[in-house]
Amino acid sequence: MGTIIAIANQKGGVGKTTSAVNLAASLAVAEKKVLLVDGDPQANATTGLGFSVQEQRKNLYHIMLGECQLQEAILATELEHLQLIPADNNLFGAEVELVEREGRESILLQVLAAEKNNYDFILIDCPPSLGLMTVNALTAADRVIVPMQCEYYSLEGLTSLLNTIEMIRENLNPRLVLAGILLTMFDGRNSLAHRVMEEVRSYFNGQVFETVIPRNVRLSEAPSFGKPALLYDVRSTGSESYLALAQELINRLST
Amino acid sequence: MGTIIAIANQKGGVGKTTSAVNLAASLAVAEKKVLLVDGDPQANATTGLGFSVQEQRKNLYHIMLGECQLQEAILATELEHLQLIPADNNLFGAEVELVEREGRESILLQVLAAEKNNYDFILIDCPPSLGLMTVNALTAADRVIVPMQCEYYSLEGLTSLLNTIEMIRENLNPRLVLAGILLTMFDGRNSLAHRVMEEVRSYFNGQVFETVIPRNVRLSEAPSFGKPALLYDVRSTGSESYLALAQELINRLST
Ligand SMILES: Nc1ncnc2c1ncn2[C@@H]1O[C@H](COP(=O)(O)OP(=O)(O)OP(=O)(O)O)[C@@H](O)[C@H]1O
Ligand SMILES: Nc1ncnc2c1ncn2[C@@H]1O[C@H](COP(=O)(O)OP(=O)(O)OP(=O)(O)O)[C@@H](O)[C@H]1O
Ligand SMILES: [Mg+2]
Ligand SMILES: [Mg+2]
Repeated sequence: MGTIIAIANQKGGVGKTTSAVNLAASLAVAEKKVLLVDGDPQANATTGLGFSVQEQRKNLYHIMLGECQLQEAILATELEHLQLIPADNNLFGAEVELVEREGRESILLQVLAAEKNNYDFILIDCPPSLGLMTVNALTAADRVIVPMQCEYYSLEGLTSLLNTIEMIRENLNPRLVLAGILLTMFDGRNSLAHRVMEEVRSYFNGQVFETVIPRNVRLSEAPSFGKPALLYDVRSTGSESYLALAQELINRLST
Repeated sequence: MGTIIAIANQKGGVGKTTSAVNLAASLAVAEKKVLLVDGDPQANATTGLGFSVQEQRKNLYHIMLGECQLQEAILATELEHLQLIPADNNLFGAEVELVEREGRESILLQVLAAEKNNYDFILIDCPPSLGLMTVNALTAADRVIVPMQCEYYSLEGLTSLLNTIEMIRENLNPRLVLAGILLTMFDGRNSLAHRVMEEVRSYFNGQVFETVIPRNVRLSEAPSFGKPALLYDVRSTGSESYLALAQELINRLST
C-alpha cells in the first residue's frame, strides 16, 4: 500500500518543486515505485523532468475536471520506477471552475485512492498558496513534507501553514501527519541561516529532518536540462543530500 | 496624480515583497509620498515594516469586503513619506468570498481611485498566484514591475505572466503598461545567472531595468528587524541597489 505525500508550503520559492522532483528521483533509484503529481499550474515539476507544457496532452487539469482517467495522463520518465502526472497552465483556472463542485476538496483523494496499490510513493508538488489545489493535496495525503528556507519570511509563514494542516486533519483528513520540516537552500556561511535553523529545531523538536539541503547551484541548473540532479550531476552536494533524504524518509516511515 | 504600480509574479520567492518594501522606502526618502498596499495573505510586507499581523486591526481584507474605508486602515511608518495598508491571513479566504461579487476584479481599482491624488506612488505587493488578488492589483495599476530571479524556473514563468498582463490590458485595464522586469538576487559568480540575464535582456530588449538587485544577506536580515534595508544598513549593496532602482523608475516615468 503506497504512501501519498504532499509537498506543501504557501511561502513561495522555498524549494517545493526542487524537493518533489529530486526526492521522487532518489526514491525511484532506491527501487521504490514512485508517481509524481504536478499540482502547480506553473508546471515546474513537468518541465523539470524534461516535458514541455502542452494543453492538448492529458494532464491533472483534465483529470480533476473528470474529462479523463488518471491512467491516460501518466508519463514514463528516464528513471524506470518514476512516472509523472503533468500539469498545465489551465490549472490556474481550476480553483474557480471547481468552486461550485460538491466535495471539491476531495477530488484528488478519489482520483489517487485507486492508484495507491500501484506505487510505493505518490508525491504531490503544491503551488505557493493555500487554495483548492493545496487543500486537495493535503486531503489526499497520508504525510506532508514542508520545505522551508532558513530565512525570516519563511519562518513567519510556518505557523499559519501548520495551523492549516491541523484544520485539514480535523475536518477533511484524519490520517494526515507531518512527515517533517525540510530545511532547504542552507548556506552555512550565513549567520541568519544558522539562527533560523536552531530556532526551528528547538521549537519543532523532532519534526525536522536531520538531512539539510545545502544551497547548491547544480540543483538550479539541472531543471534547465530537464533532469533531476542525480541524472545531471550525481556527485553534487545537492544530489547527495536528496539521496540521503530519501533514505531518512524510508527509515522514518518504517519505524 | 499618483502612479499605481503592481509588483507581481506568480513564481514564488522571486523578491516581490523585498522589492515592494525597499522600493517604497527608497521612493519615500526621495521625498515622494508613497502608499504601500500589502496584497498578500502571508502579510510579509506588513511584518517587513515592523507591524504584527492582527486580525482586529483594519486591513486590506476589511476594505475589500466593504467593511471599512481605506483611510481607517492606513498606518504610518518610521519614514515620513511612507504609509502602509496592512494585510492579514483572512485574505486567503477572500478569493472564495468575493467570487460571486459583481465586478470582483475591480474592487481595488475603486478603493484606490480616490487616493491617487494623495500620493505620488501607490505600490501593491502581490501574492505568488494569478488569482483574484493579483488580477485586482493589475486592474488597478498604471504600471507593473515584474521581479524575477536569474534562474530557469523563473524564466519559464515569465511568458505566462506577460500573457496574463496582456489579457488584463485587453479586458479589464487598457492603461496597464509594463514598467520593467527587475532582475533580483543576482549572483555574479554563477554562470547560470549570467546566461539567464543575457537571455532576458536580449529577448525583452528595453523592458528590463538597468538596475540589477544583487544577492545580499542584508536584504534578508532587515525584515527580521522590521525595517527596510535603508534603515537597517544603508551602505549595503542591497540597499544601494534599491535606491538606484527608485531613481531609475522616476526617470523612466518622467520621459
Ligand atoms: N538547494 C538549492 N540550491 C540552489 N538553488 C535551489 C535550491 N533549491 C531550489 N533552488 C532554486 O531556487 C528556486 C526556487 O526553488 P523551487 O522553484 O523549487 O521552489 P518552489 O517552492 O517550488 O517555488 P514556487 O513557490 O514558485 O512553487 C528555483 O529556481 C530552484 O532552481
Ligand atoms: N536580493 C536579495 N538578496 C538576498 N536575499 C533576498 C533578496 N531578495 C529577497 N531575498 C530573500 O529571499 C526570500 C524571498 O524573497 P521575497 O519573500 O521578497 O520574495 P516574494 O516573491 O515576495 O515571495 P512570495 O512569492 O512568497 O511572495 C526572502 O527570504 C527574502 O528575504
Ligand atoms: Mg514550485
Ligand atoms: Mg512576497
